[in-house]
Amino acid sequence: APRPRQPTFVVFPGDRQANLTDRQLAEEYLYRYGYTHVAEMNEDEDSLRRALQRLQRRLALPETGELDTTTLNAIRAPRCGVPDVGK
Amino acid sequence: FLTFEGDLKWHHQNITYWIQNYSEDLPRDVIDDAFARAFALWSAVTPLTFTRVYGREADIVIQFGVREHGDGYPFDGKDGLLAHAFPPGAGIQGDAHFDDEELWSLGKGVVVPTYFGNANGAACHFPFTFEGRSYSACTTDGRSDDMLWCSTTADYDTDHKFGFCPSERLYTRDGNADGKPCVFPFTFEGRSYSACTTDGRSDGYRWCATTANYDQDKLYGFCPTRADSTVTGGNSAGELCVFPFTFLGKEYSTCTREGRNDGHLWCATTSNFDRDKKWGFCPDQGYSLFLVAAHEFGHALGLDHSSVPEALMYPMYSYTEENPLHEDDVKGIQYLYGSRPKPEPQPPTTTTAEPQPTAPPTVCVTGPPTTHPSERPTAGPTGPPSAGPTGPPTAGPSAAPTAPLDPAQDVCKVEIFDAIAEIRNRLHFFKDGRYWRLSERGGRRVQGPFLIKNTWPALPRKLDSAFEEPLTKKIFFFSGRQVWVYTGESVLGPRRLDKLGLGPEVAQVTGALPRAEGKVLLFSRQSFWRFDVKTQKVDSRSATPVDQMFSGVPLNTHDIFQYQEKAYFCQDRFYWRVSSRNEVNQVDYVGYVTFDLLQCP
Repeated sequence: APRPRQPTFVVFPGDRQANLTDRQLAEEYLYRYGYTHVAEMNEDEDSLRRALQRLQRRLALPETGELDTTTLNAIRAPRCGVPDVGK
Repeated sequence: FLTFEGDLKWHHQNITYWIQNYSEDLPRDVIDDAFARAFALWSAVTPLTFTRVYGREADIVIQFGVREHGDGYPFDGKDGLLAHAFPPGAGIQGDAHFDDEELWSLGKGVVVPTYFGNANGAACHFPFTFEGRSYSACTTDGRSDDMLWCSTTADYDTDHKFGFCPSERLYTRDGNADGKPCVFPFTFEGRSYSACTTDGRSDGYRWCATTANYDQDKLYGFCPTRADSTVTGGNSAGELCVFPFTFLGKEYSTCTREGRNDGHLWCATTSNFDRDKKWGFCPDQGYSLFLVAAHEFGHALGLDHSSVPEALMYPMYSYTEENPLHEDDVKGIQYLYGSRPKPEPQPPTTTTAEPQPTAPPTVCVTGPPTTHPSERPTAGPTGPPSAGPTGPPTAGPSAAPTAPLDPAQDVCKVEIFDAIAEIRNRLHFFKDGRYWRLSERGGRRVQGPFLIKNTWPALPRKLDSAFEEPLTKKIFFFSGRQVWVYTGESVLGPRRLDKLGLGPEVAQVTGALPRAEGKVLLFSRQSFWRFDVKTQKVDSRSATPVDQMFSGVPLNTHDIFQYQEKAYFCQDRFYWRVSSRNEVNQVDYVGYVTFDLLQCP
């Protein structure tokens, strides 16, 4: 039988999101769509939790304040670029 | 729903739009059509009208762009952010921008029309099977002339339906060569070209000469887009996959997921990825331009994002074949602009009505009834009320002119009709044993309700569909697995659908479209058959998926009819109107049955 091989993942040039962690992805999303401001872009867990709750409320997701699977799926979903909060 | 801060809105109702440029993912007429249908959704529920213009003065400028495209809000490559739009106002306000690094489609994969072959121009079906192998793009396999072809059904080996794919070897567009194909090699500025080129142009469009020497003959055309194998995203958007290509020392002849952890199919756009690092994503289902445009136009009209996941204005994309407007969307837009205006009041019909004859007369009443009203018109704002709560309209008008209509009598209260059909050049609306007739002579007017049993006594209360055969004037009625055929007052039936050659897999006939030479297309669920009126049989080999010939209509339509030479596909309260030009069927309007056809308030 063929031996199962470990898949090789490659960094594709121009593939911007490939190397972002879930948290980085979420932070970028929260900022882009108006849930956080520049001042909140730090390592503060509370500000992330509050921003996630705002997002979850706005998108009618379960309000866990966590970067759970449902929230991550929502963040990865294709969407409109108009911010959800603010101008 | 939410509106933008300050309830930004247009202060005029005749909104104009300009399609500034196009994506190459879809034929231009399909893009035009998608935008028109998206606007039609909003105009169906507001007093707004949308007119296409050709200049910057338009209220809504529609543009395809990539990355930073001039407004300070850059797109992000494939997936993620799809489009954006600005709230109403002058300048860039009201404009809608679409990320051209997405694959734009009608939501179900690339749209590749075919030419010649034996499929009457039907679109390619991807993937399709040929000699046991699956193909997700047009191929030259099986041919010795290197012409690209595809199957128009899922299985070529079984169905043998095919057509040739858009190719510069088949034809060119625009230019000055009458659509003649490219001639390779051709000479341009002393250089020889063996493929389409963008050289000599600043707009990136690929072109070729249609003779061997452009410098001498100056004949050229633009090369058709290979939507089936043009990559999106990556670092080679717009280029073609090159097969085979080498990746990590291994050769690939199709798109692959190797090397990626997101499952996306990709290919190299040169023969060696390891050396050139040029790549892009292979075509997938794509995003429905119609749905995304409908959402963006919501912004352009003043709606902000909704928190209702089922609403069109929810920020995330999801594909649906149904009318995407949710009650929340309608409430939102009507908060800004109000609802669709009521139709002009009809002339008062103050008549002394006579009892209705058992069968409607064949003579139309064209003006307000004055002497011999043969049937009572539907009550308008000032018209007479119906006679009784449940009975047929047999008595004269009641004394109380302000009494409300019984909902069963009021055609405008019917949400979904059982069947709609054009009979004797008038549209008939059937519901629960009653029917109404739409007369367009002397202004649009609805007559009825009449009892089906009074006119066609053999029929059941509940019909699925009906049609009149234009040559013989026979009227076919369908209900469940039964069919009745009326010729004047004589009736044949009920007969089982088996008599027509429709087997037990056909539970009901949901619609019919008369065609030339005594042929009719009979629909059931997601398929249709060609029916010969003379032999009264369907061609059993003619079963065809609806979306193969009528792209852009919902698949779960419950009624299909023809009216004034256009096809109507009804789903819920809405209809998709399809016109046929040059044998290409295209949705040209989406509307409400009651508002748009019956002109209900």
